[in-house]
Amino acid sequence: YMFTPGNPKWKRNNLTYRILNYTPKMRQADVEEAIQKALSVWSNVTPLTFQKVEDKEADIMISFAYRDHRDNSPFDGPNGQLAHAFQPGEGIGGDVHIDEEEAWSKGGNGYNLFIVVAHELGHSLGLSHSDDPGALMYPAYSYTDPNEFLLPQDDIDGIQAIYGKSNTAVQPTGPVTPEACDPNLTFDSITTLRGEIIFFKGRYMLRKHPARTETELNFISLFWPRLPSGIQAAYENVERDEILFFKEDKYWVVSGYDIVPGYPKPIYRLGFPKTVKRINAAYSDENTGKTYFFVADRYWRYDERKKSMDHGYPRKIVSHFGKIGRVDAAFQKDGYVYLFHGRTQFQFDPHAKRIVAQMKSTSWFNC
Amino acid sequence: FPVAPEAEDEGKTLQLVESYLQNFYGLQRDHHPHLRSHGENPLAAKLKEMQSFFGLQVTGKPDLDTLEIMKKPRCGVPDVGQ
Repeated sequence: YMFTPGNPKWKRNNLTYRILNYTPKMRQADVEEAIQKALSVWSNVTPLTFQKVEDKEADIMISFAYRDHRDNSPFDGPNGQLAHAFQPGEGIGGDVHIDEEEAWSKGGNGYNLFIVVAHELGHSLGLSHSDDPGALMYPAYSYTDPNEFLLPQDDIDGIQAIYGKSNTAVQPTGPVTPEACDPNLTFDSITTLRGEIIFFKGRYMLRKHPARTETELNFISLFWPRLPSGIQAAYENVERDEILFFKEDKYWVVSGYDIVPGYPKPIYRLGFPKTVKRINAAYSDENTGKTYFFVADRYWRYDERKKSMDHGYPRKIVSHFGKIGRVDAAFQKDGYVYLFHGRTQFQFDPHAKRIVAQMKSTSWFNC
Repeated sequence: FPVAPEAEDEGKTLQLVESYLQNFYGLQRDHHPHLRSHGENPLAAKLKEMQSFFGLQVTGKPDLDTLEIMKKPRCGVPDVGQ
C-alpha cells in the first residue's frame, strides 16, 4: 500500500457524504446501495463512520460527471479512466467523480460501481495506489462478485496505518495475494489446461506455461467471470477439451473460456452419495479414461467413457497411493500424478503404483 | 502467443504509451521535438518506472505485457505524486 504524498488524512472520524446525482444506467436504489457498501468496506476496518447528508456540503461529495468537468482532470469517454477522487481536505478534498460514460452496473457486466467507488474512497481517505495486484487500491479494474468481496489485507494495513484499528473486539483480516515462491504456499486445486498448469488459490490462479520461466498471477474471474473463488477441485478431460471445476456440492464444465450451459450441477449426478458434501481434489488419467476423485481419506474412480462411477469405490487413499494423507490438489502430467498435501507434493507413478519422489508444493515455479 | 494486432501499429502504440505516461507518470509533453536531449530517453525512463510499479519486466520498451496493462480500464489518479 502507499500513502498519498504528504500523508493527508481527515482530522475527524465521523465523516459525511452526499450523492449529488445519479446515472440513468442503474436504479437509484442500486446506486445508493453500491455506495453504502463501498463506504462500509472502509468503516468496517477503521474507527471511521460515514453519515449521508442531503442539501448541504459534505466531506465526500460523490457525483457522475462528463469529460471536462472543471477540475483539470477531464474524463475520456467510455473505458480508459473510470473515475477519480481527491485526497482528504476542504472543498473538493475527498470528492469522488465517476465517469458517466462508462457502462455502470451492479453485477459483472460493464463496470461494477461498488468496486470502483470503494477504490476511489480509498483515495478520498488518503491512500494512493498499491502495487499489490490483489489490492483494492491497485489501479487497474478487475471484477469481483460484490457478495464475495473481502477487503484485502494490503488495503486493511494501509487504511489502519492512517486511522488506526477498528473498534470491534476481533480485528478484521483479509485475503493475502499469493506469491509463487512463498514457501508456505498451498493450493485449493490444480488442473492442466491445454499443456499449461493452473494452480488455484482463493480468487487467484497461478498459470505456468512449460515454455515460460515466470509464473503469471491472474484473478480466476479474468478467464471465467462466472466461476466462484475458492475452487476446491478441478481436472481436465483432455479428450473432450473440457475442464471440470468443483466447489461444495456443485460442479461446472468449462470449454475454453465458456461455461457449458446448464451448469453448475449437483455432484451427485456423477454418482457420489449424498454423504459427500465436497470434493477435495481430482485428476483424470487420459490414457485409461478414468478420473480419480479425492474426498477426505477416500477416493472414487469415475469412468469418463461409461460416464459412471466404477464399482467397488470408495477406497482408502492409503491403499492405492500410499501414506500421503489427504489430498488438497492433484493433476497428471507426462504420465506421473502429482498429489498435493499442504506444502508437500508427492510424485506418484501409476504403473509402479508407488510414490517415486517428494517435493515442495512450489517446485513448479522455478523459485 | 498471438501478437496483438494493435502492437504492430507503431503510431497507435506510441500515442497510447505517451498519453498513459503523461496521465499517470508525469511524462512532460515534448514541446521541443527538434531538440535532442542527452541521457536516457524520458519516455523510456518513465516506462521503466511504470513497469517496475506493475511488477512487469523492466525493459523500457512497450512490450506486449506492458501494453496489456496500459489498456486495462483504471482509476484516473496518477501512480506517482505530482
